Amino acid sequence: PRKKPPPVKDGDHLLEYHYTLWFSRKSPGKQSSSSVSYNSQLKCIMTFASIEQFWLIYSHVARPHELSGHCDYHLFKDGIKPMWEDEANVKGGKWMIRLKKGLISRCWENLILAVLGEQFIVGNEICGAVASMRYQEDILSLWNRTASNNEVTSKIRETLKRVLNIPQNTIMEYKAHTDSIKDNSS
Amino acid sequence: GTRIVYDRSFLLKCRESPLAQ
Repeated sequence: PRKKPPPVKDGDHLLEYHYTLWFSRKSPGKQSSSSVSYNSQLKCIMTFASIEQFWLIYSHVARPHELSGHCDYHLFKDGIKPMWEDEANVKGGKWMIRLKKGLISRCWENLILAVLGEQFIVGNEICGAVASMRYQEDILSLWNRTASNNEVTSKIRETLKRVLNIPQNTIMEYKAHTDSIKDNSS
Repeated sequence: GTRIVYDRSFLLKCRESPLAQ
């Protein structure tokens, strides 16, 4: 279940949206392709409403590179579950960026600061961001509401390139969630 | 309406604030 953000203190800087940070870990040996088991692995860490609340949480959770095994951080707008079945995601898609080991923590921080700071300027299109830690590589994803809106997805791509500070030759791939479901890749 | 926009350096500066500790 999601949690309410704590009361905002005097002097806190409010964010445009409230966000929830989730964590999931694939249990070894278990088949976890169904949304039921994925749902049960999702743990809500915290919902926050201000910059200061974000930093408080962020400084208390392990950074992505410190985690071992197959696990994910999900930072989504409050009220949107980090799964394609959510009504905000069902027509959406994601930009995926595969990263060599060693880059994920810095890139994840760059990505979420851009999301929280409203740097994408695509209205309410951004749903959330995911850091996926895997054995051979790590993957960053940025989810938006409308996969069919090319103007929005290219604008997101340009902002991603600017804020992430990743090598020029990094491959960025866009996938509609409906395609990920069809090819069973996510 | 107006959106609340923050750049990276401002967000990082807020990390130093006592409220974020």
